[in-house]
Amino acid sequence: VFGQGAGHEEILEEIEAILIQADLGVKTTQRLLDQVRPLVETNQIRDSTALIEKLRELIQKQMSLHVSPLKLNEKPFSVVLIAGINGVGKTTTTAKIGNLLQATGKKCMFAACDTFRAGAVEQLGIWGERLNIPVITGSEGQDPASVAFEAMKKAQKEDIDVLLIDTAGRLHTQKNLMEELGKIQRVIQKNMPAAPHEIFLVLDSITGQNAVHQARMFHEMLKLTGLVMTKLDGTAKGGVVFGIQEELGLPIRFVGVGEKFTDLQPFDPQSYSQALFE
Amino acid sequence: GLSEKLQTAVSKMSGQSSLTEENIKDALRDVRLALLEADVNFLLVKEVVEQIRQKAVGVALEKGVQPAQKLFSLVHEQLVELLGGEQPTPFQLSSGRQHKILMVGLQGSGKTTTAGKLARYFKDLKPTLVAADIYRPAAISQLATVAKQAGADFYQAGQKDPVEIAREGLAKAKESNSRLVILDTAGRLQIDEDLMNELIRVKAAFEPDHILMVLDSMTGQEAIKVAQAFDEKLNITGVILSKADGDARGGAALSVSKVTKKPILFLGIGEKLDGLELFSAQRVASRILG
Ligand SMILES: Nc1nc2c(ncn2[C@@H]2O[C@H](COP(=O)(O)OP(=O)(O)OP(=O)(O)O)[C@@H](O)[C@H]2O)c(=O)[nH]1
Ligand SMILES: Nc1nc2c(ncn2[C@@H]2O[C@H](COP(=O)(O)OP(=O)(O)OP(=O)(O)O)[C@@H](O)[C@H]2O)c(=O)[nH]1
Ligand SMILES: [Mg+2]
Ligand SMILES: [Mg+2]
Repeated sequence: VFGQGAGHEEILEEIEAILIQADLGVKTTQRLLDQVRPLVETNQIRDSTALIEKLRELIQKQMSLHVSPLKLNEKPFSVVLIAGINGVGKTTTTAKIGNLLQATGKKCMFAACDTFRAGAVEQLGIWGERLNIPVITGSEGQDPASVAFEAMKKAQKEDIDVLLIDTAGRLHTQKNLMEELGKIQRVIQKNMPAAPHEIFLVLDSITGQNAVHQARMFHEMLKLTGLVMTKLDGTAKGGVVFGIQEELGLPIRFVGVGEKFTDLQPFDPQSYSQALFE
Repeated sequence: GLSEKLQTAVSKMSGQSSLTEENIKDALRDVRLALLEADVNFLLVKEVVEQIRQKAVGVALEKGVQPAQKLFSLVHEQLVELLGGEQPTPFQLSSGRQHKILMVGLQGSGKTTTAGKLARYFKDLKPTLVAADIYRPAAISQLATVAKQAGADFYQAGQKDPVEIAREGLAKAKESNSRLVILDTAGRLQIDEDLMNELIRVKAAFEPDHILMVLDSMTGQEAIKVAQAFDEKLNITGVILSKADGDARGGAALSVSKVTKKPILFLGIGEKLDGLELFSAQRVASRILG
């Protein structure tokens, strides 16, 4: 039919623009469009609205495959390790998760294992005060692994249900700091072989394709059990996480939607996929 | 990186006497891909590739210069130009008067740390760091420690209105003969009307000579909207890209330069206060191209 060919490419290009601007990345976007191209070319999908709905459904379906229960009922207690690059929201997220678990009746404890950054221990300490959650701290510059070790001992003593370990921000390219993280994990494991039961990488939703590198390196060092996306109350869509999940198969555990300790939600593939196209 | 990719894409150019529409088509696709993978804004990529295409078509290939090399250097030149040019005048502050710097940006971008880096960099001006982030837990304590590490004076007034803190900080700096006052503010979303209005009020009270937006080097497609909003509301005077010591390609630099037309002054290259280097368009362009 006259002009039909041009229509197909235009529809696909319009959607390509949306997905790339949502930070899905070129390759991930290509893969998604390749899946729907046959439908467009055979006119089963005739306009961008229909294509958006098809893709939204595809994305939601795919992300729903990576849902698995959290290990937060372990005995004697569960250990959650929070990691990520600088400034993404680890400390705030630690507080938010503590609040969430406490509301379900779990006795929580924080370990302030960022012994490096100015004001870091104090920052988590204030969250602990606000939430009435005890915070284990070490001395300035103390080996974070030894603070983690002390926290494990304390959690055992105090009959804690969940120990949340906040760590210092570090770039995935800083070899010594990544090894420090590995050491923290090993020290925890030595004390309790199944721990840490949950190892979260916190990602800032505004991050571009570098998030893929972050995820790969942190996963390689720690064997992550989940991702947390923060700052989704901003304008960024966090599209990069879709490709990360495709590649590493990691569940997205929570999303941060603000700076208050209540600003945490479970990840919902439906609203995430919908927001990508808004 | 891109230069290797171009070798393959333009190998069919060999033996030709100039770059043509036809023989650079594949190469331009590679350029587009490289820029998108580097997080350069999607619409800006379209514009940049078109600019390059227009510059490249008809360019004669000098003897001994590979077509791929020629195209790559055209691309590189174009990026350097978009980033403010090869020899931007390095940011300087004269010692003869007082200077006021207002730090602004999104949450976690590196404002507090960068404020300390600037204080250390301009040590000779006897800088004063003023704590106007009244929201983040331990923000004041963080800046106090940073000030100590930078050898700078420090002013805080607890949770007072940031406008008051700015005025009081200026008064303190005046009486201690400090010639550089750096005001650290809370991180905020560019869409947060109340907090953006707070910043507008702080600006009016503080009357800064420099309004520096700190932006994370690994910011994705949204960099352009963020920079535009901060610039429209505040008329920023410059940008500092933080966490440039990672392996992010840093395409946000291009987006920010293009949309604000304000200079990128420094790159943050580490967590310690000596982790600050003058912006180099050449180096950032090379990195974007990968
Ligand atoms: N708007 C918004 N801001 C957030 C969110 N999560 C964290 N923040 C803010 O981001 C900034 C950084 O948060 P932190 O918790 O200190 O980040 P961090 O990863 O612990 O930082 P480092 O320890 O320095 O690496 C703070 O201003 C937080 O209030 C979120 O979901 N939304
Ligand atoms: N590697 C690296 N880390 C940096 C750089 N600049 C800042 N950081 C780190 O990034 C994190 C956030 O820095 P802050 O100075 O607290 O950021 P901020 O913008 O003041 O954060 P808010 O006040 O919460 O908005 C900290 O862990 C810093 O040490 C940099 O250039 N390189
Ligand atoms: Mg922290
Ligand atoms: Mg700050």
